[in-house]
Amino acid sequence: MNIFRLAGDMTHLFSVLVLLLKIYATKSCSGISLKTQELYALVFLTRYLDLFTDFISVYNSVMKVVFISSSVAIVWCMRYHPLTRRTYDKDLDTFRHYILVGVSIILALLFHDRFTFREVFWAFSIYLEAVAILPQLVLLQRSGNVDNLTGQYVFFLGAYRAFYILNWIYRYFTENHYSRWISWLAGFVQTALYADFFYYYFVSWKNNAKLQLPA
Amino acid sequence: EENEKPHDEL
Repeated sequence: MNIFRLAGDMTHLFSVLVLLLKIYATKSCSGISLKTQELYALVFLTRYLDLFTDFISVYNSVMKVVFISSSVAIVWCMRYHPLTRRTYDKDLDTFRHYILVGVSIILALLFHDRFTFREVFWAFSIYLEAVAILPQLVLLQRSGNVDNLTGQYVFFLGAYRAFYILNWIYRYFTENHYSRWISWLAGFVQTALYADFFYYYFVSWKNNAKLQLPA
Repeated sequence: EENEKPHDEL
């Protein structure tokens, strides 16, 4: 565990906490894309298949459980919770996310480390995670105004993979650890998708103004 | 053949 990896995990954890806080405190999930949340639930459920077969550390297992349970809880709040499900901007959240699932399945079947059940699902989760933010970004762009907590949620979620890239670079030089090229490529795509958002986030932060995305 | 390496990252 190095400082970059820890920073990545913490920003990831923080993004989830900010999102749960937003839904709990404001009793609203407006501005949040259910499509993106469903994709994340699918990402964690398929990536952490090793939760019961490989023990790495208590930290590792706890984080896996946190990411699986929080993503499922958020989907539940948006779909079924009597108070919050009505605040979901259904009409703005029209991204055809099943296309992302389909493309990720095809990519995982073609490009993987080994043709085993677990490795194909792992590759699928990496590809899907790289693009899972797209419905959320489209929803924000459509609604224009972004509330503070939602803006912070997306910011921390984007920062997490950027820290992971630094962690892979660090591990490459210090441990001679060779992260799989699948993670490198998907990690870069994932971080690049946030470039626009990061730009407007920093501009609004510098000007101490409300975050607004151009139409 | 080497065994499947566990994924140590999240």
